[in-house]
Amino acid sequence: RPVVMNAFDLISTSQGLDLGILFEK
Amino acid sequence: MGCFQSKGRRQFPGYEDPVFLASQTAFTVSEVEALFELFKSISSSVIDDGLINKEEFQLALFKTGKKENLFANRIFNLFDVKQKGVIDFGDFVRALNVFHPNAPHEDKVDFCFKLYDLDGTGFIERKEVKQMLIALLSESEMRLADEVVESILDKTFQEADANQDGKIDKTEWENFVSHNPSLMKIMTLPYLRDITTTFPSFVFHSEVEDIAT
Repeated sequence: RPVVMNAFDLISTSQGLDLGILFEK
Repeated sequence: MGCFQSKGRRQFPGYEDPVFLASQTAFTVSEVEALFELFKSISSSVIDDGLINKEEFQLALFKTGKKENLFANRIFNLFDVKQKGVIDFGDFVRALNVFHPNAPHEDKVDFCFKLYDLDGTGFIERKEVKQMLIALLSESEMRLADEVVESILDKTFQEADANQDGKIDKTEWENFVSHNPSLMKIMTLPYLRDITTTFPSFVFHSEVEDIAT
C-alpha cells in the first residue's frame, strides 16, 4: 500500500509560500 | 540629520516611525530600518510610489510579476490588512513580524490557518484544500490522478478534521499542527534575525540617533 502524504505537507512546499526568497540577494 | 531624509520618507504613504514599529513588534529599531531598505527596493520595482502592489510582490517572489500564484496571492492579501490592494510599510513590517523566530507560536498558527482558509469563512474546507493541491500540482508540473488527490484529502481530513464534518475549524487546526510541527516551518524566516547584515545600507539612511537600540 503506497504511503499517502498529508495535503498540507505538500502544499507547504509551494514556491509561493517561500518568503525567504525576498531576503536572498 | 535631517530634513532631506524626512522629506524622502514622506513619499512613502503609510510610512511609520521605526521606533513606534519596533515597540509593536519583535524587531529592533535597526531591524525596522533594514526592512525599510528591502521595502524600498520591492516597492519601486514597477511603480515607484512607495507602496507594494501585487505585481511587485510576485516579482520579488518569482522574478516575474506576470506569474499568478494562488499562494502568493493569498499571502499578499493577508499582508494587505486594510484591503487597499497595496501593502504599505507598516503593513509590511507587522506582517513579517509574524514570521520572526521570536514571534508567538499562536500568531503563526493563526496566520497559517487564515492562509489556508481561502474564502475566509473561519474553516479550512475540503474544497479549499483540493484547490490548493491542484494549484501546487500545476505549479510543479507534477501529475497525480484524481483518485490519488482524493486519497490524500481523505487521509488529511481523517487526521485533521476531528469531528468529521468535512471542514477544519481553528481548534482542530491547532491540534493538528501540534502533532505535525513541520507544517509550521514556513511560518518562521531565520533571515529576519540577520536582516541588519543583509541590508547594511540602512545605517546610511537611518533617522534614528542611536541605531543600536
